Amino acid sequence: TNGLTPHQSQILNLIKSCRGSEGMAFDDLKARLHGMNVNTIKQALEFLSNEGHIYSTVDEDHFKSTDGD
Amino acid sequence: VCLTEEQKRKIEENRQRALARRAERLAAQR
Repeated sequence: TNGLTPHQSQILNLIKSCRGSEGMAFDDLKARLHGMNVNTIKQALEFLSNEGHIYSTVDEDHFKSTDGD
Repeated sequence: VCLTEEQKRKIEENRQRALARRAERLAAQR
């Protein structure tokens, strides 16, 4: 598929689903991934950012996807 | 949410950098 782990895919899909100009806030993401370890989320975000799937917006805690734009 | 021009500029800069990283990754995969 796209070479992502299930966690990375899940996080990317959540970020993609967010339409606002600020993108998705980390706390919002965490709330939607009920129970996922915070470090796991942070590592996935770092990976997705390094690979150019996502980027930070107004600060380092808000993310948007580069797909579909 | 209403963004300032400065925030919009910063976001666009970050987006362009991410697109460049994505292009690099896709090129490396070939």
